Amino acid sequence: TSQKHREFVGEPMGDKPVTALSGIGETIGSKLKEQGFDKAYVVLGQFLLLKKDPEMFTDWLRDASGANARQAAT
Amino acid sequence: TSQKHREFVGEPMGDKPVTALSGIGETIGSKLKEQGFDKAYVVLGQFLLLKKDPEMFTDWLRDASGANARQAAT
Amino acid sequence: MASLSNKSAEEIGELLDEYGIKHGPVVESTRRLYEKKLKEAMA
Repeated sequence: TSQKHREFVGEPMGDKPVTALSGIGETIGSKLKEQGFDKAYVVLGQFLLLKKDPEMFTDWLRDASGANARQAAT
Repeated sequence: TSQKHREFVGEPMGDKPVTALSGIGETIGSKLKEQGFDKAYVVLGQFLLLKKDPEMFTDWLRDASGANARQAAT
Repeated sequence: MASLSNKSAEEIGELLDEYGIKHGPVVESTRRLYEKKLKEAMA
């Protein structure tokens, strides 16, 4: 996993911005922020709501932010 | 806090049913399950999506399950 | 005003901002609550 991901999982999520999530760069991050997903914990909320289903979550992320398959999967 | 709550926070949420949440009895639990909130982590997801806003979350819980103010606040 | 349920999530979000209602993303599981909050604010 990327350094970014290790940093992220290494400490409590707290109030980190959505761009702290591995695979979420500025472009995707800004699209998510527009829709209210400004913090990492809000994206986690959506993941939980989707019953932690990776495929559902990836689909949602692509719809919500135009992320491509690889980024979404990360 | 209630014994139920202590048990709940004392260990990882994992796959616990929604009724494991303090203040959620069978009646409220079944209404939440009908709407897909069958696991405690899904309700947590909703709390995060509501930006951890206690008032919004309480309102949502009352709407979703008919819980009264006290139960929802718990 | 066209009923809220016809509006897009984005439009609902803009209305919530307009009425000063603190909110998170307008998604399937939060939309009904936010529409209710808006109706209360508009009443």
